Amino acid sequence: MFEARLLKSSILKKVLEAIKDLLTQATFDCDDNGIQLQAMDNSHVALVSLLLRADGFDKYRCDRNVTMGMNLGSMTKILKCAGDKDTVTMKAQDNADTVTFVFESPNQEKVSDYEMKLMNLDLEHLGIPETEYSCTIRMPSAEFARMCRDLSQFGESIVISCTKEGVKFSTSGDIGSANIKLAQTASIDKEDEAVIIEMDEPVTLTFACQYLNYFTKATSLSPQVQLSMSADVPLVVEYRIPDIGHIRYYLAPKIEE
Amino acid sequence: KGKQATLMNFFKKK
Repeated sequence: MFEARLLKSSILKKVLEAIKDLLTQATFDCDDNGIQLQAMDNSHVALVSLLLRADGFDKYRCDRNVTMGMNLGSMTKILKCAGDKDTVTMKAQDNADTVTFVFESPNQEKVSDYEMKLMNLDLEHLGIPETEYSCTIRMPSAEFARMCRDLSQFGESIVISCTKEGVKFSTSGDIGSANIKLAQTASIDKEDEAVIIEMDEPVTLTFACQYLNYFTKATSLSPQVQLSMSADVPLVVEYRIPDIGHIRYYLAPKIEE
Repeated sequence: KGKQATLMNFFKKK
């Protein structure tokens, strides 16, 4: 038996919003520790790694490991039926071929359940080694979303260059070029609004704008985003979801031809 | 501009 209850369905709605442009289907792996998902987009350029820890749920029970292959389009349709203030419970029997979503309004006057067929997905998993990154940049997630949106008007790629002076995001295209430089926040009063740059080695890497824009669909999950970079390895864009886990996106860089 | 790499250029399949 698997059962996981969240007081706020909005977290699950936002998680889905954050992955559905990249993935059409994905496997949710549930065990004692919580729910994990790892999946690549069709072109194998980006990878989503989601963790929702058991202790972040209002109620969590998982007697046996459960693997649930879900069509994310269908899951999106179902979650649209939940009110933002509804609680949501996901339930599945051991070895079941369906999952049930139960939505309850705050006063319990409305209870709805939606059963969805599961899929047998044979998706490739990648082993991601623990990595010490040369540069990590923390910044307000809304600022990162704004930059990606602004720069993607000019070109298809964004060059991210992190040096001891700060971090620079650049692009160029038919109409011209654009650069945004961010320096570390001088005095940190509010941590959520700070830009914090840690750099051991300077790094410059180039990434496709389109994917960065997909990642920013996670903005509402967290006030801050962290970018981790090292030379010649994928970028990690991490949104920490308060009290429950994180969503990480890995993006392969563009390389010299 | 560079060529788009894939994740398999960096990570091994499990």
